[in-house]
Order: sequence, then C-alpha cells, then structure tokens
Amino acid sequence: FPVDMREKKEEDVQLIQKYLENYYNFKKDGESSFVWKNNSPITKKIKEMQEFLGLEVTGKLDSNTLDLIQKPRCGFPDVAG
Amino acid sequence: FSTFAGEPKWAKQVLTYRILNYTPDLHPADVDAAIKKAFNVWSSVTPLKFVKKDRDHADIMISFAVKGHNDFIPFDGPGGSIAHAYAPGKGFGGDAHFDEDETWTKSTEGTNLFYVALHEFGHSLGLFHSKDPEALMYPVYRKFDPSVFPLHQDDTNGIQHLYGRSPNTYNDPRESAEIKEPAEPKEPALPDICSPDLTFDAVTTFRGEIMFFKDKHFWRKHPSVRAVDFNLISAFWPRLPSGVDAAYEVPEKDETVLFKGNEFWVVRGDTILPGYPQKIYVLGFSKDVTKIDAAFYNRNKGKIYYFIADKFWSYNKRSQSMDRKPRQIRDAFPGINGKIDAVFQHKNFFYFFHGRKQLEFDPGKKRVTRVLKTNFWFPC
Repeated sequence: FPVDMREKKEEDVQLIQKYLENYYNFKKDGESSFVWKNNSPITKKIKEMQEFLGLEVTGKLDSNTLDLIQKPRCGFPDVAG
Repeated sequence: FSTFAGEPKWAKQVLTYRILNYTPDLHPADVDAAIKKAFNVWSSVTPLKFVKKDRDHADIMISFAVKGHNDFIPFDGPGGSIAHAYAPGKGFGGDAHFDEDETWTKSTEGTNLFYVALHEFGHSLGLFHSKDPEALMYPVYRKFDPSVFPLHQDDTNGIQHLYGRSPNTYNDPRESAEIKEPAEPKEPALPDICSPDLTFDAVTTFRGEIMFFKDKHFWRKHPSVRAVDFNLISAFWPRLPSGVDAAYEVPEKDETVLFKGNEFWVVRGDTILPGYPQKIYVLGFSKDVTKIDAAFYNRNKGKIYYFIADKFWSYNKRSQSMDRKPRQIRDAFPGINGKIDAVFQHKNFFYFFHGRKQLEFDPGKKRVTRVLKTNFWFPC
C-alpha cells in the first residue's frame, strides 16, 4: 500500500478491533493487523458481527461494515460477555 | 428479539424510576417528558406501570455521565456509545446511563433523548439487542421519526413474551400471529378499551390529545395517531383522587380543571397548581350542588358548561359570571336527554357520553349528527 493507505487501513483495523472488544467480547491476541486468515479469531468475530447486524457476511472490513461501526449506538454489547 | 441469559425480568408490574441528574442540553421538564413518554410506550403494550420517584432508591435509576462513571462500561466522548442500561435486578439492575458528551435533543436533530431512552428501557425491562434492523432494540441508533410508532412488532413480541399483553392494547391480528400466549395477569382485570359496555367518568382534551378517565386510570389518545397510552391517574398527579367526575381544558391557559365531589383541581401538564383543591362553590354553584357529572369549555364562545343531572350551568369567562339558574340540557342541546357521563369538544362538534352511547352534536345545526360507540376514538 502507499503510505497514506496503510495508515488509513491501520486506523480501520484499530476501529474494528475496539468495536469487537467493546461489543463482541473479542480478546486481542497480538495477531498481526494485516495478515488475516479465514479462520483467524478476528475474522470469525467480524463474521459474527456482520451476521448479527444484518450485513453481508464477508469477514472483511468492507465499506458497509466500516460505515455501520462508525454510527452511534447503544453501549451495551451485542453478545454476552 | 432476544432476552438476557437466564431471562431476568421484574416480578412486579408497578416499577419506580428516578432521574438522578439532568443534561444541560435540555430543559429539565423536557427530560422528564421524554423519560415519561418512553415509559408510556412500554406501558402501552404491557401490563407494566411506571411511577416517578424524586428521592430514595428506585427500580430504574437514570443518570447522565461522561467517560468512566463507576460502572463496568465507560463512555467514549461524542458519538460511538451513547447510552447503556442494565437488565432487571438489584444494584445496577435496570439502571440506564446516558452519555453527557452527546447532544441530547427533543427533535430529530442530534440524539433524540426519548428514542434512546425507549431503547435503553427495553434493556431495563429485560430485552437484549435484536438482530432485526427495523426493531427499536437493534443496537445502532437511527434518526428518530416522530410520525411512526417507535416499537416494531419484534419489540412488542419481545416485551410481551416477558410480561404479557396490556389488556388495553390494540394489536393487529395480522401482525401478532407469532405472539406467545400472554402471562396470566397478576392484578384485577383492568378496563377493556374495546368492551361494548365501556363507559367513562370524564373526557377532556389535553394538549392536543384526548384524555378518557375511568376509575383510577386514564387513556390518552391523539386523534390522528393510532397508539393509545394507558396510565394511572396517580402516576401523573399523585395527589389527585381516583374516579374523576368531570374535566375540561382551557387550552389558551394550558390549564385543565378536574372535578371530584364538591372539589376541583387545576393542573398544567403533570403539575397540580398550588392552592387546590378548592370547593366548587367558589365557581358560583349553589350549595345544593354536590358533584358535577360532566363539563367542557366551548372555545368558540368562551363559555364553560357544567352538567348536573338533566340540567346545565354555564359560566361566561369573558364576563366572569355564572348563570343564576341552571337550564334543561335538552333545551340547549336538542337530542341530549338526561344525565350525561362526560363531554368534550373536538373541532366544531361536541361529544356527549351517555352510558354505552356517544352522541356527536353539531352546535351550528343544533342537532345530534351521529350516534357512536363510547370507544369510537380507539382502534377497536
């Protein structure tokens, strides 16, 4: 990626990680932000989030997912902690 | 819809709430109104009732706070997390917290307090987040649309799964096919809004709505909105007795006058104005009048009409004088005979309630134009 794209991507990753920690009981395990495998914990959590919120389940940080997680919301988690 | 693990819910039907502090974004009266309105929505579809407390512990404690605020979930500044609430239980249970870093409004701009409170109180009552994007209990905030009843059928199904239906709630049978059987009511049967035998103690306009009084309750209905609110009189006016005899509103003064026996009270919103009750004799009635059956304020003429048995007295607000003697109701209102239960004015018609009938009277034509059921105003 060009540098500015990398920075943007890093911001998005932090955003989703924080969202998943807050609302989907995600525990960060030091996984590299950029190297996501299909069955990695963060991909699974993104899929779970997308399924719950009625988004297309891709496991990826697509624009619909990013848009939705930036909207104001209830602070209560979507999955039981 | 879904509920919390273990399905916690309140074991009682009358719950208390207390507003611990107020956001500077709104007038305190607007906060009170938004909170009350949110509870009223949940009341309208369940047997639950909510009573405001001003001190001590309440089942649902409501507060505005920023960042860390001594619970398990800190707020995060503007946007993001805007509020949260806890499932029914002791301690934090049922409590609702609102992020003071949001801009709270009573309009569709910013963050509408009523709409967010309604969602949070869903948690306070035991509803978890819904996966249905149309449901109120979906976790993402949507712009509030005041023209639409805020509960989706999914929310209604969820709350009625926990508490059963309100005996006074209208449910469209096409929409409620999946509703489970309601829980057995734990209190004596409440008046049935759609019963052909329904009668009212008093009816009045009230800030654009119509209030129908019956024993210790009243219904609120906006003429152009389908939903009906059902409340305890004591939840609005704690010092007022049940079984109101008559009521009328003077809209230009934003005052409503309520009668019981030989006493009356004047209220503005949910506040009883100081100096009441007063005896009805200060209004000019003779001592043989012990109660008023019905009353209404004729906005066109600036006159208040008081109905007692088969007669009525009129009070001219402009000249501030009461009739010396009562007149026969049938002489001034042909077709209206005998004692009436309640009366109110809507647009250019007077609506007289007489037992199981409601008579629409056109004062211009001086005749009854329609005979209606008492529950004509409700979606029965």
